[in-house]
Amino acid sequence: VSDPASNLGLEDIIRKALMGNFEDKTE
Amino acid sequence: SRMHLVCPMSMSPYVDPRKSGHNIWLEFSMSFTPAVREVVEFAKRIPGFRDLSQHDQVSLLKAGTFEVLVVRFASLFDAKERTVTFLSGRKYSVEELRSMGAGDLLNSMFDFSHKLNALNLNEEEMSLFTAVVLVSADRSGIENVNSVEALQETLIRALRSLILKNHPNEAATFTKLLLKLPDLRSLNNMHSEQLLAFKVHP
Repeated sequence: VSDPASNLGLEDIIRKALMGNFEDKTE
Repeated sequence: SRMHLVCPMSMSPYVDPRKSGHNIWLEFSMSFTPAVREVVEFAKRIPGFRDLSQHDQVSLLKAGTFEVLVVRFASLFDAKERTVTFLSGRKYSVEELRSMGAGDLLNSMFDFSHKLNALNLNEEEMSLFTAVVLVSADRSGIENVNSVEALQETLIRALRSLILKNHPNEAATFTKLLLKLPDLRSLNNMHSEQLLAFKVHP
């Protein structure tokens, strides 16, 4: 789960969801 | 002092002051991350979106996710009752939320939601409008602007025909929808940084 204190968090989520290899550890 | 996370994607605006900032974000991410993923899955289904370069897909999503989330969660803001429904399903009044420090964004969201809901779009219209919102997001990070513009024109044409077909006596509906785009852009410019950067105020 990436660091929340920057927009990188959003881009991280987008890239993983877009590339389809999203490993969602939070679930 | 009590901490608040006044965002309807949380279960409640109250956060446990004994929890660390990181744990609070972790909890929030349980709903925010799937919401962002849903925006991406929605984007993937927009005809033509996947034909854009991967770089431009990411850029559009980074720039437009906030605006799509505003449209998607507009229905949580009940302008008549002056309440916001949080993820738990509980409604909080405007007065309550203001006492927690909610400010301009709350007013803007009510205003936006009221106007959008007044157009009575059906699911198909709302979906196509949301697609237009995404591809109309800020282009400063876009490499191939022509391809994004072509996709935007195609989607706007499709939205126009759909609205004229479904709302023959309400010619202004399409114009009102297009006028939502600058509203969303200014909401984005003014408020997305704080939300998307997850600054949790101690």
